[in-house]
Amino acid sequence: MFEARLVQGSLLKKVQEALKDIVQEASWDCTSSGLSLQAMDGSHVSLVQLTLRADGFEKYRCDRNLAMGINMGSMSKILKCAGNDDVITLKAEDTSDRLELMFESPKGEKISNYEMKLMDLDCEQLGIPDQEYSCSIKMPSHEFARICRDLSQIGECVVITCTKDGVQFSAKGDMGSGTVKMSQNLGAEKEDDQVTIEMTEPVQLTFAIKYLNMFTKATSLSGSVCLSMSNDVPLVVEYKVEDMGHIKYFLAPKIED
Amino acid sequence: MNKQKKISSFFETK
Repeated sequence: MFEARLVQGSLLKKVQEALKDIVQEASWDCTSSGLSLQAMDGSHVSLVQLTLRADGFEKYRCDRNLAMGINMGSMSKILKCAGNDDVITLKAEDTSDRLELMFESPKGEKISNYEMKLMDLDCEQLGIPDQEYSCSIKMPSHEFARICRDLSQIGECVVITCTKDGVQFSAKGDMGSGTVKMSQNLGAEKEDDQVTIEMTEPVQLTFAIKYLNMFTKATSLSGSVCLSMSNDVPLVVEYKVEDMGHIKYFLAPKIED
Repeated sequence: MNKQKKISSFFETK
């Protein structure tokens, strides 16, 4: 039996919004330690990894490890039926091919029950090594979203350059070019408004902006975002999910032939 | 010309 009750159901709605444009089908892995998911986009250029720890749920029970194959479009449709203030409970029997979703309004006067068919998925899982990065940049998530949106009007690629002076995002296209530079700003009143840069060596990498724009669907989950980069390896874009977990997006760079 | 790498070329299959 698997059962997970989340009082702040809006978190699950936001997580789903952050995943659905990148991933069409994914295996949600349920273990006693929590829920996790790893999936690549259709072109295998990016990968998303979600962790929601068991202790972040008000109630969590998982007697046997389960891999729930979920069509993300269906999951989105059903989660849209939940109100933002609803408590969401997920339930599945060990051998069932269905996931039950229950939405309770805050005062308990309305309870909605949905059932979603699960799929048999044979997903390739990649081992993500724990590694140190040459640069880690923490910045307000809305600023990152804005930069990606703005520069995507200029060109298809963004060059991210991180030095001790700051981080620079630049794009070039037929109509011209654009550059946005963010400098370290430790004086901001709110922690989410701070820009912090930790660097051991400078990094410059080129990425397809369309993927970064898809990652920014997670903006509403967290006030800040962390970008981790080393030369010639995938960029990591991480959003915290309150104090219960994270969404990490990995994006393969474009590298000169 | 920059070539788009695949993410799977950086991580090993489990």
